[in-house]
Amino acid sequence: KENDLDHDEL
Amino acid sequence: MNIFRLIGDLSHLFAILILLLKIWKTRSCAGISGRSQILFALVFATRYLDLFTHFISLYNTLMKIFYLCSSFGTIYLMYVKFKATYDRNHDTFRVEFLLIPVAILSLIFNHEFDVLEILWTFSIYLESVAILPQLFMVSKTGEAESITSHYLFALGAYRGLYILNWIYRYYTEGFFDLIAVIAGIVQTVLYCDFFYLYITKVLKGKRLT
Repeated sequence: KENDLDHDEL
Repeated sequence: MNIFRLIGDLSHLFAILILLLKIWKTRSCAGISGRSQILFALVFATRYLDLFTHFISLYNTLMKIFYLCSSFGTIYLMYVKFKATYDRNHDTFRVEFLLIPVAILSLIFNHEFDVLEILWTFSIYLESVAILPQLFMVSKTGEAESITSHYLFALGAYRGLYILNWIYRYYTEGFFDLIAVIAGIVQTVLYCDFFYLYITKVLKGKRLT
C-alpha cells in the first residue's frame, strides 16, 4: 500500500 | 522512466524556460496570465511537499526543485520586477471557480485521507485546469504572441506525453493511477482547441488570432 502512494512522477 | 515520460518532463521544463526567457529578454510579461502562473506555483508547492518526506531519485528531486524555483521566479518577475507590463485588465478569470471545486473534489476522491495525499490530489486536479486563466486571456485579447503559443504548446504536449507514459507503464509495470490519468486526460483535452490553432496557424508563421 505504501508503495502505491509513492508518487514517483512529476 | 520511459521515453514518453522523459520527453514529457523535458517538454515541461522547456515550456517553463521559454516563458522565463521571454519575460527576461523582452522585459515584459504582456499576454501572460499571472493567475495561471500563481495556480501553477500552488500546484508545485502542494505536490512536492514529499521532497521533505521521501527521496525517489536525484533526477526527481532536482526537477521538483527546478519547477518550484522557476514558478516562483516567474511570479516574482510578473508581480515585482516587470509589474508595469503585466496585463491585469485582461487577466480576469475568477480562480475561486477552480480552487473551490478542486478542493472539494480532492477531499472526496483521493487515494487515502491523509494530509499529504489530499494535497497531492489537490495539485493533480488543480494542474488539470490551471491553464484556463491563460486560455481565457488569449481568447479575450483575441491573440497571442508566437512565443506564448510555443509556451502553451510545450506545456500541453507534456501532459499528452504523460498519457502515453501511463499507457506504457500500464502494460509494462501494471501501474495505473486513476486520479492522475483522468486529470491528465482532462488537462490534455483543454489544450486540444489550442493545438489545432497552433498547428494550422502558428507553425505556418501566422499569428494566433
